[in-house]
Amino acid sequence: LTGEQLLGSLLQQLQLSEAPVLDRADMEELVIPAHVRAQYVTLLQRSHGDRSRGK
Amino acid sequence: RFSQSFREVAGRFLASEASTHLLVFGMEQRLPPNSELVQAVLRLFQEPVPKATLHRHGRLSPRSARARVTVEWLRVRDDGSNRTSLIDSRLVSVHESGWKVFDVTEAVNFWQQLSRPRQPLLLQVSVQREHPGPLASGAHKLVRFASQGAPAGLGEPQLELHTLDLGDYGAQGDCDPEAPVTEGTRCCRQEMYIDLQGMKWADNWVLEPPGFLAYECVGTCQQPPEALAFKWPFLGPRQCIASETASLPMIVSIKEGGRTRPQVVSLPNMRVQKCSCASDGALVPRGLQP
Repeated sequence: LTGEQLLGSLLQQLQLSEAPVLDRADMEELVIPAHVRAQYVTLLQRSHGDRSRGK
Repeated sequence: RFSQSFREVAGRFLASEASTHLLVFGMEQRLPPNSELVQAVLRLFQEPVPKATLHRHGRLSPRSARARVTVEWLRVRDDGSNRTSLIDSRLVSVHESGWKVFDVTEAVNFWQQLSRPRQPLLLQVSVQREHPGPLASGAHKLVRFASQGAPAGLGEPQLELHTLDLGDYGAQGDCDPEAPVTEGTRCCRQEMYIDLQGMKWADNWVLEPPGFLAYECVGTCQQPPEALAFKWPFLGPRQCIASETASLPMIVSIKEGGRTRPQVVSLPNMRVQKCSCASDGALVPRGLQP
């Protein structure tokens, strides 16, 4: 897995053509709400449990 | 019927007059533990048609002297209902006799997915007309396969299971972190850390995680003996590949209407869970449907 592949998958998932350029100022004010963090943790736990079966 | 674009098409039900046989194979302990099924072959002995019988059926042209033999896997569900899955189908000629071979690998793959205790492997063999319809030949009535209890066991149905011992031909789990990977390293899963903080495109965009263990499959796989490669030329060399993967959740910042907000996304197949040796061209087992 390379950084480019990861970027490609992320762009595809978000239906973007290129990575957005975000200001540091915007980010400094950004707080991750509890429900978003909870959703992330749930997915993280599920991804450790579930395995997708390839070839 | 109600559209001008389509003409009404009438259908007719044509009875296939199939003769059906159920083959039952007790499979428990037939497949060695820690082995990989390469191919399962069903061998049925087609009995010769007596000349007098052929004569009674009149002259059958080579095309009309064929019947379709279909093998289906039969599963009895917990509620007692049956479900069949098409496994293999081929045409046989009534003028021939001898062993007919069917690839039933998929049926055994399905059977392996059943919860224990597993029912026996049930294969339903049906012999049908090659083409349905009133003008079709009756060749299918002449096709007979030897059944269990044939004189001196000659021509009894056989199931051949070809397996590879994964102790020799499989992967070895996780790599030894102390040992460097060389050409001789047996297929294993190696730690590989993806550092997102070190990637410029991820700056201010990817909020979580800062990095993750992706793992990669490294090393080589032992190749089957040449005799097997000759037997199954459709199988490519065995390669060390990611056989099980997991998704990677992320929190990214999204800019919408001048505002930035965090969003959760999940990227599929980003982390390797298991590495295996697999032959290119090998059957990818289908998941068992309910």
